[in-house]
Amino acid sequence: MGKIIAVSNQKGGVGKTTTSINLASALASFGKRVLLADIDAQGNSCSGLGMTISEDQTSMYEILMDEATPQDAIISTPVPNLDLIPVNPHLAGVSVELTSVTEREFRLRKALRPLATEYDFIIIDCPPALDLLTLNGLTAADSVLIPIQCEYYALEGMVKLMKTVGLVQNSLNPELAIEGVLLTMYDSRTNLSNQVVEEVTSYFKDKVFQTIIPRTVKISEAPSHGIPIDKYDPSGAGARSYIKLAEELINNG
Amino acid sequence: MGKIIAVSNQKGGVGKTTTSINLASALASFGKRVLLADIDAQGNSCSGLGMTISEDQTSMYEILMDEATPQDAIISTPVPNLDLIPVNPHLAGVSVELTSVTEREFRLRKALRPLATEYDFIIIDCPPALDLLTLNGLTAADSVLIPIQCEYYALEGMVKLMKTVGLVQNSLNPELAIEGVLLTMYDSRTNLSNQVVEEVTSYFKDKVFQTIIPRTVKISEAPSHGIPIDKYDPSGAGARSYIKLAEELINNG
Ligand SMILES: Nc1ncnc2c1ncn2[C@@H]1O[C@H](COP(=O)(O)OP(=O)(O)OP(=O)(O)O)[C@@H](O)[C@H]1O
Ligand SMILES: Nc1ncnc2c1ncn2[C@@H]1O[C@H](COP(=O)(O)OP(=O)(O)OP(=O)(O)O)[C@@H](O)[C@H]1O
Ligand SMILES: [Mg+2]
Ligand SMILES: [Mg+2]
Repeated sequence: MGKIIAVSNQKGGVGKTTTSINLASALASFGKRVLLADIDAQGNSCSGLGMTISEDQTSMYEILMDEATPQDAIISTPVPNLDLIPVNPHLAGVSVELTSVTEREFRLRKALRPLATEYDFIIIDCPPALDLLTLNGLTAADSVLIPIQCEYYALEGMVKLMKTVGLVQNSLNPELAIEGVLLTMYDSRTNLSNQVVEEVTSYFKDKVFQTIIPRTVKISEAPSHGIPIDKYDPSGAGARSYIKLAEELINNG
Repeated sequence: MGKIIAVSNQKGGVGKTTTSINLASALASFGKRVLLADIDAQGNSCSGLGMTISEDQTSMYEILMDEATPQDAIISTPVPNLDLIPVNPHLAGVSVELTSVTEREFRLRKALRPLATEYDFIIIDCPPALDLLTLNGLTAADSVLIPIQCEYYALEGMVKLMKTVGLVQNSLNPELAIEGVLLTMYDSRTNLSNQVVEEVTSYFKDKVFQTIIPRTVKISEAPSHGIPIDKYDPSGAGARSYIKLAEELINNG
């Protein structure tokens, strides 16, 4: 059975999409069959892979509204072994449209669970909010991967995020585990980065991935070419760090 | 009458909070009376000013729920001429709690408009979402200031943001103007930064502030000391850029 991992942190701009795309691509390069499910209405996972989604393309919106099956929406990407469920702008309205629907938090879980036989990994890119879409992601997942930027505000949000994860574990998804905490945009030259690494490691202990993702210009450039970092700059520090993360994840089992 | 400016962009991590705090502080340093209203449940505007908010402190939540007046919630900050309406975690639940309430988008406007006689500027720090809280911010405001990070994904969200601003102008707040588009985290050494500046300037033309905020380590360090950049590193490039932005804003009238 494949593993479903939600990439989530309500703090904005911490590297959720960057991690979703580059981890998915690195896992695929090891021959794993990977599905990237984007549940952020911004749809950055799609554009970061160079995919432009037409208005009539079936997307995550139709799946959550029970108007289509995942099979209708899944598209292949230029990356071998990597498929994608795209987003269209209507997704922004889902929270309101499903307001009084029972079990609205389970829609994504119902859609993705059957796919776990066809993929080794399903990666869910969550929006920067603790909203219905993120709850769907945490409810569908076996585990949650938490990117934390090596910056001051990133620490602040941790307590709130852990509270939400706890709430989901107590009700919607008792099996939800913590896959790990990933330090991103690490700049070894700044005190701030090193302080954050120390604080996060002492707070999360063995839950912190050994792999730390450095801040590199190549990582920030790759999406403008629509290519994951391990294909865009294969020998660079950015690609090596996401490959190492994929190895760590595969070894964690 | 004081001017109410919403700082908004649904893309995460583009510098909304950093701009809200540092612009507010720079305006205050010119002798303007400034109120910083935080409507992001993360509450980064409070912690970036070194303020810890106790559980029983009246906050934005009680104002939006009609349980308190702004006067009950306003607190002074260590920065002369700068007051703050703080946030408490309950704010995250407001969208759900006000689901079927009429005129729920006007709650902040009703609360802040009367204060425009006491302050020269009211700055609203919005969350990374196009949700009820952001709609309250855009409905309360005279104008919207849009921070855009000099990175690839930042361009993507512009079309969606302008659509939302248009919707608000057509219904909730016909007076809403665009105060300006602010380029943030500019790194002159990267092609990406320069490409984004070119694209944003050709898309928004004279709506782009002349001031561009550079990416500096000091700006990212300042919040961990709870001090705005113009007090933390007064002679640095970061402080100078926010002072210049304040001047531009005051001259725009
Ligand atoms: N390791 C890195 N080095 C350099 N730039 C990075 C790195 N990781 C992410 N970035 C850049 O930082 C910005 C924020 O990253 P990203 O969009 O992946 O974060 P996010 O958490 O998905 O944001 P949102 O909260 O809006 O969904 C992007 O412009 C991205 O290209
Ligand atoms: N000009 C700058 N130079 C260096 N770092 C910056 C700059 N502006 C912002 N930052 C840092 O980038 C991160 C994101 O900024 P900030 O939190 O202000 O963005 P935001 O848009 O408010 O995020 P959110 O979407 O979560 O509300 C923070 O860690 C901040 O310290
Ligand atoms: Mg993202
Ligand atoms: Mg913010």
